[in-house]
This record gives sequence, C-alpha cells and structure tokens, in this order.
Amino acid sequence: MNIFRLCGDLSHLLAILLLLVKIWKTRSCAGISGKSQILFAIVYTTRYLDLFTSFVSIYNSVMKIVFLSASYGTLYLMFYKFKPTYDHNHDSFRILYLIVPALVLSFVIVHAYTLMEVLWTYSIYLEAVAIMPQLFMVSRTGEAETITSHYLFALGSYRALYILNWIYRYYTEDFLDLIVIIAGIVQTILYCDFFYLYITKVLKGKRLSLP
Amino acid sequence: ESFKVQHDEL
Repeated sequence: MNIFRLCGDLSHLLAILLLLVKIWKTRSCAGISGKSQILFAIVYTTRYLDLFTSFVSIYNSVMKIVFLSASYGTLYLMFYKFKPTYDHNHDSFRILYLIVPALVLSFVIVHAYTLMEVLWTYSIYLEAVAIMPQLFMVSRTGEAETITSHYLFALGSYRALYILNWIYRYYTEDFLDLIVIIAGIVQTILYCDFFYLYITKVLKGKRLSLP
Repeated sequence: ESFKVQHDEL
C-alpha cells in the first residue's frame, strides 16, 4: 500500500458513494447511464469472485464488498426504485460492442488460462471502457449536472492515481503487470476530454455543457 | 496445474 493507491481507492469509493447518494437524495437517476452501471456491476462481479478464493487483507475484502454492494444498490435504484426517472432514450450506446471485444481480448492476452484469471482479465479490459456509455450520454445531451461531473472526475482520477501507484511499485518492489497498466492508461485517456471540461468549467462554478 | 496469479489491488 502506498499513498497513490490509497488516494486512488478513496477516490473510487467517493465516486461510487457520491452516485448512490445523489440518486437517493434527488430521487432521480436522470443523466446517469444505466448501461455504464451494468458494465461496472459486471466488472466488480468478475473481478471480486476472488473474495472466496484468496485473501489479501481485511482492507481489500471490505472494499470489495462495499464496491459490489454499492454497484448492485445503484442498479436497484436505477432499474427498480426510480426507474421512471431513467433517461433510456439518451442511453443508446451498444454495450455489446464493449462486452464482446473485451471478452475476446481476455482470452487472447491473459496471464494464465484458468477461469478466475480469465474473468479477472476480462474485468480489467471491460473496466477500461465501461465509462463510454456514460460519456456518450453526456455528449448526446450536451450537459451534465454538477454532481454527475464530480462523480465522473472522482471515477476518472482513481485510475490516474493507480498509474502513479504502478510507477511507484515498479521502482520500489519490481511490480510490473502490463495487462492492468495498459488497460489503466487506456481508461484514463478516455477521461482526458472530460477532465479538461471539468477543470475549465465545473471548477469555475459553471455547469458542464458542451459547445 | 495450480498456477495462480496474486492480485493484491482493487
């Protein structure tokens, strides 16, 4: 554990809880992509199956349980409790275009051919692109609520902080997992456009709207 | 084959 990873994890946690609280408080999931949330639920499920097979630390296990619960809680709020507020007309990204290539790639580039390892790798590839339906939705509606912008910024920062963590781990403990590093870089690049808008607009008190 | 990769991150 180092400061970069801890900050990354806390940023990830903040993002997930921010979204949950936002939906709960406003009684609405308008502007949130249900498809991205479905992808994140698949990501957490396939990655954290190892809760049952390998123990790293209490910290890791608790975080995994929180991520899984919050993810399914978000799906429950979006597709059941506040379903009438779900803006499915603007959530039109075809997620099979992400699900299938990620699955194929996880069979091609993987550390070891075991079920758990392929599922873990799949979760890494899918996570890298899981935000695309949400970003697509923002670009279609041309705007995002400020709280949604904070959510996206925290979620994007998490993998950027993990990149610093991997650089640190490379020099301090010879850690080098190219699968997760390259996927993490791709994931962070996808947010760059959004980061720019967030810094130039949202942080100056303006609403995020596209020109 | 009991090869297992250790993943210690989230």
